[in-house]
Amino acid sequence: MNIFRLLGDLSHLLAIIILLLKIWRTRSCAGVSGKSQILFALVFTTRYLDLFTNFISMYNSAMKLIYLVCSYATVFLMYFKFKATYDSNHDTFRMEFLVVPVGGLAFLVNHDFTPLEILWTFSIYLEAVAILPQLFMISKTGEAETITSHYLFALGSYRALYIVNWVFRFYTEGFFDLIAIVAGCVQTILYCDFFYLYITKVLKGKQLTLPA
Amino acid sequence: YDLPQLKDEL
Repeated sequence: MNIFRLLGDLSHLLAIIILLLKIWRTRSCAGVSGKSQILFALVFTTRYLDLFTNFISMYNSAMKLIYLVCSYATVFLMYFKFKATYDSNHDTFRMEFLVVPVGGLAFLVNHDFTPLEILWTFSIYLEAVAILPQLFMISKTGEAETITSHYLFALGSYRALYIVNWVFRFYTEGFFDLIAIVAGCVQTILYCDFFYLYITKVLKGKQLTLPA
Repeated sequence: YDLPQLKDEL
């Protein structure tokens, strides 16, 4: 474990908590893409199948459990408890356009052709594009609530910090996982224009609005 | 390159 990965995990945890609290306290999921949340729940489910078979550390197991519980709780709140506030008209990105190609790629490009490894690879590729429905929804509505932009900033920062972690691990341990690195770079690049808007607008106290 | 070790990252 290194400081970059720890900060990355905490940023990820912060993002998940911010979103869950936003929905729970405002009792509304306006402006949030339920499809992205479903994809994130799928990412954690396919990635953490080794939760009970492969003990790394208390930290590792606890974080996996927290991510799984929070992601399913968010999906539950969005599609059941606060369903009336879910903006399905603007959350129209076709998830199958992501899941099918990612599923195919996971079969073709992986480290080891075993079920657990292919599912892990699938979760890595899927996580890289899982935010697209959310970014697409913001581009359609042309704006995002400030709390949602904080959520996205924390979520985007997490994988950017992981990239620094991978550079650090390469030089200190000689460890690198090309699949995770390439997917992590794609994932972070997808946030770039949002990062620009966040830093130039939200940090100046303005509303995050996309140029129509 | 060497196969990635145990999946110790989240």
